[in-house]
Amino acid sequence: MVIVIMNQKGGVGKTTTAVNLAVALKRNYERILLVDMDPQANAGTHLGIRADENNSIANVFAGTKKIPDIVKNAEGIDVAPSNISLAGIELQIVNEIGREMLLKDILKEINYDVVIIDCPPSLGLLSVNALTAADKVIISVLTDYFAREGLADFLRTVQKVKSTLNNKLSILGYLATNYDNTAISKDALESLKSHFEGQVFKTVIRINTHLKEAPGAGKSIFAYKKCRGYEDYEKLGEEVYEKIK
Amino acid sequence: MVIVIMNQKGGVGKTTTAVNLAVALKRNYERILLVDMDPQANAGTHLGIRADENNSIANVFAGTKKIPDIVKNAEGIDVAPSNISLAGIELQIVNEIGREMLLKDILKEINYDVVIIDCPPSLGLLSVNALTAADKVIISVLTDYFAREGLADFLRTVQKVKSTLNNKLSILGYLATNYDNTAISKDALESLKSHFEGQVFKTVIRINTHLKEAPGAGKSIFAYKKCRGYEDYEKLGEEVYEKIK
Ligand SMILES: Nc1ncnc2c1ncn2[C@@H]1O[C@H](COP(=O)(O)OP(=O)(O)OP(=O)(O)O)[C@@H](O)[C@H]1O
Ligand SMILES: Nc1ncnc2c1ncn2[C@@H]1O[C@H](COP(=O)(O)OP(=O)(O)OP(=O)(O)O)[C@@H](O)[C@H]1O
Ligand SMILES: [Mg+2]
Ligand SMILES: [Mg+2]
Repeated sequence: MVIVIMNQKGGVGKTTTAVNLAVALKRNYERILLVDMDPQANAGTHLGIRADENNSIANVFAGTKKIPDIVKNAEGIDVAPSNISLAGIELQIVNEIGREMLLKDILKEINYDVVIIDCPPSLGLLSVNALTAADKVIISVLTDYFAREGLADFLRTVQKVKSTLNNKLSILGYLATNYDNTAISKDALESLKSHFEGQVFKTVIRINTHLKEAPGAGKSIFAYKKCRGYEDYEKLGEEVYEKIK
Repeated sequence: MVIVIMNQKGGVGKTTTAVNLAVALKRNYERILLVDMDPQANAGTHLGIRADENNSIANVFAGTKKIPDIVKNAEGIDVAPSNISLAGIELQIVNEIGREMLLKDILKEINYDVVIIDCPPSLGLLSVNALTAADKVIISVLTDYFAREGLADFLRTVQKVKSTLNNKLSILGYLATNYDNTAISKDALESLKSHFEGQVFKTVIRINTHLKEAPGAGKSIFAYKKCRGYEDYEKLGEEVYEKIK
């Protein structure tokens, strides 16, 4: 089961969700892989993992390494880290035949119960590769004024990928993040629920400073501190498990 | 004077800074243009401006319109709005000769005292076009654990543009945003100041819910409410004016 965490809007909690959901699912699954498809490489950094020049997902795309060569382990999950050279890969593959299927082929060779993919804030070829390789998509949505901005464009891209490259792709749900009980947050959540009826996760990730601090300690929220963020991502893990089992 | 607001990290306050700084500079300059180079088009939306299919910056890149045809006015500044078709333009221009100079040539034909350019969260061709057209760069940095992540990659890109495409390009400063007095924010600000000595703006943009609400009203912070965000961006406007006059 391959789950992609996406939204081309920046800073909406994609990496925070990818890392903490991957660790939360460890309660129900044996083998979990977190793949970082963002050249900013925040998913790896969040768990204290930095890939050197020759051991990142970019090298796997370049064909010089395989996933098992580059994988590192943290808190019981495997992590395929990225680094900035992945941005170079995106420009290089523009004219390659089958350029959207590269990640799908890479993941065919490995065997995990669940693969979680963190994406960059864009709808470029790296994100399209992730959608083509995916079974499910979780859309991380910041509960602010811009919350629903761009979701129509995002859905058009998902539809295009589904109809031409990957017909098994479907939306697992919309996840509201950074919820802070203000009028703007409440409006954003309400408008999300009314526009995407039945597709919004019951679990809402509340704003919580410890979620911001955990990456500084190189840990998921579960290894960092028992707090609102820990409860919310634990609940999300359960809700996702119920939907995919 | 062309100023670009950049950082490939998402959600760090680029659009909030671009919009509020453009309006703040109205106090010292007559003619100000805000150009939205992000296909998410948040800069326009922030001021209640949405470009239709035929009247966005994408049409100017496609050569079917000029800047004066698409410009709208809000709070005394001109805005060249974007829309999602700009993402298509980025893929189309990949093989064009002089693909990095397109925006520079577009801005040659118009006459403003200050042009502010909002960028997408990436270092792709749209951002490179903005750097090539720019005199100065302001780097918006969220004061969290990831604050300095990616800045080395960003600086490499700036150096490359400066040495091959635009030798007048220089850094105006690093702007700390979403500062909230927690240990993580303080650490981030201290580490920014020690790494980029003398290049960090004295003005720090504090976290302020009204900055989140203003886009919902289609207004800059100056037209929305007198508050911390108003004071901070007013101060930034003065500091930027002192540096560029
Ligand atoms: N629920 C939350 N409460 C408080 N802070 C949060 C929460 N979720 C995320 N953050 C913080 O917000 C910032 C952005 O989050 P994150 O990096 O996960 O977003 P992203 O969508 O992955 O960003 P990008 O678009 O750059 O990849 C980080 O500092 C993170 O720690
Ligand atoms: N100082 C602040 N206090 C509170 N909220 C803020 C502040 N600055 C920005 N925000 C909010 O944070 C969110 C992200 O800000 P913004 O859209 O300006 O970032 P960005 O860097 O332009 O994002 P992207 O990478 O997607 O273009 C928005 O909801 C915005 O209102
Ligand atoms: Mg991220
Ligand atoms: Mg923006």
